[in-house]
Amino acid sequence: MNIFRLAGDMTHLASVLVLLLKIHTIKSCAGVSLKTQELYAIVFATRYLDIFTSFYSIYNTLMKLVFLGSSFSIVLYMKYHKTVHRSYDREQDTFRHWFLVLPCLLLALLIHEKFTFLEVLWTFSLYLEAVAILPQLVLLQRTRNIDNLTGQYVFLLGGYRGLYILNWIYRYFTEPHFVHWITWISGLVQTLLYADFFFYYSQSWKNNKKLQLPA
Amino acid sequence: GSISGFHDEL
Repeated sequence: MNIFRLAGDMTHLASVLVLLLKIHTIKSCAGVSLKTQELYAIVFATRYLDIFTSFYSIYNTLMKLVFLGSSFSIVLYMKYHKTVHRSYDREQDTFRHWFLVLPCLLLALLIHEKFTFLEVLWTFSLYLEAVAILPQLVLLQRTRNIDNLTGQYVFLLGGYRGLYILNWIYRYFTEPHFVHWITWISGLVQTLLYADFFFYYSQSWKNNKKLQLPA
Repeated sequence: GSISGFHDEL
């Protein structure tokens, strides 16, 4: 464990907790893409299957349970909570996210480290996580205004990805044979997707105006 | 690193 990875995990934890708290306290999910949340639930469900078969550390297992629990409760809140589900912007959140699942599954069947059930699903979860934010970014572009909590959510997610890249660089130089091209490339693609959002987010902070994303 | 194929990162 290194400081970059710990900071990355904490930032990731903060992003899901910020979102869960927002939805729980103001009983609204305006501006949040259910599709992205569903994709994240699938990402965690397919990545943390090893929670039953192998134990790495208390921290590792605890964080997996927290990520699984928070992502599924966000989806359940948005779909079934009597008040929250009414604030879900169904007409705007129209990204065909199921079209993302199949290519990621096919790619995982083609490119993986080991051809085992758990490993292919783990690789699938990496590819899916790389594109899971797309429905949320599209929704932000559509609704054009970013209420600051949703913006914070995406900002924290981007921060977690950036810290993970630093973590990989650190591990590459400190652990002799730490080479994981699949993780690195899908992680890089994911981080690049946030890049333009970061640009507009920083612009809005600099000019202290409401974040307007280009159409 | 993947210790015995195990992924130690979240």
